[in-house]
Amino acid sequence: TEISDKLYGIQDELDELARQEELLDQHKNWVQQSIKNVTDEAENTRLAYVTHEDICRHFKGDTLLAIQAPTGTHLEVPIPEIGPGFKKTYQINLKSNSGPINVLLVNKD
Amino acid sequence: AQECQNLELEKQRRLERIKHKTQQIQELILQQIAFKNLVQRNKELERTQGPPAPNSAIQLPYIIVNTSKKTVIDCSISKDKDEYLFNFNNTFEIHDDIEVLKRMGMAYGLEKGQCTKHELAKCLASVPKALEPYVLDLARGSMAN
Amino acid sequence: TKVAAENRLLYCFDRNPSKSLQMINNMIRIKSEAK
Repeated sequence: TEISDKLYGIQDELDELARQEELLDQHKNWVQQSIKNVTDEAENTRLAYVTHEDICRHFKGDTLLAIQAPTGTHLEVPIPEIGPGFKKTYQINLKSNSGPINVLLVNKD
Repeated sequence: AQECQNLELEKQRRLERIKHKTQQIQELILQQIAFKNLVQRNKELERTQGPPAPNSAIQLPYIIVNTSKKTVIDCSISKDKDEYLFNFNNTFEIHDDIEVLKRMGMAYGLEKGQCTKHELAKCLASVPKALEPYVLDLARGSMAN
Repeated sequence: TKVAAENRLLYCFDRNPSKSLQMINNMIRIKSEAK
């Protein structure tokens, strides 16, 4: 009896969780649609920029590369080998199948 | 008893999925608030100072690679610029534009649960009413925790 | 040079969340500390 009571209890919880998950899926769609509405507005698209100063202010003292690439462009970072005899290098590969990639050195000074 | 165990596992899986989806929604809401705030800020700047000087601004979306000034970067580019190979002799970090907006404070510190009442009001006004509970959750520091 | 899939981390522009980049940053930091 104890286990069967527990069984019903868990089943009720699962039903409630299923309802919650459905609601979350709906909310996610709403947010994505809301973002799309905002970003699709031509004026908003034009005003969606940051200045070099903005970026330099928050990455003080670093060399900064800004990369703009078509949707779907792959950025790949091989996991460096460790151990004697392996050079200390880190790599980034960029590959686009739908147009050029723009890379800008932000803080030329 | 076996079925009980199976249902318990299913319950854990669902709870995990719900947690993940809630975080996704909160991340998307932060994106929307930060984007709207950036647009508003630039609108104000252009109204008072005019548009930014040529080549002094970067249009969204973009990502930033930052590395120490001492790092030597070797870069190979394919002819039609659709493939790049960078070799760094030191570590680097990569951040997307939303991370930069957060650092600029464009999400009012909501991602850290540190925004004032006035800023919270602005955040609530930036999202559809049905999504306000997520903003209030964020303001209570749910993402920071 | 081609690298085997399991020896690299990937990020896809406008498709992957910021978390993918955070994973890359964590991996680079851990590897540099290990070196």
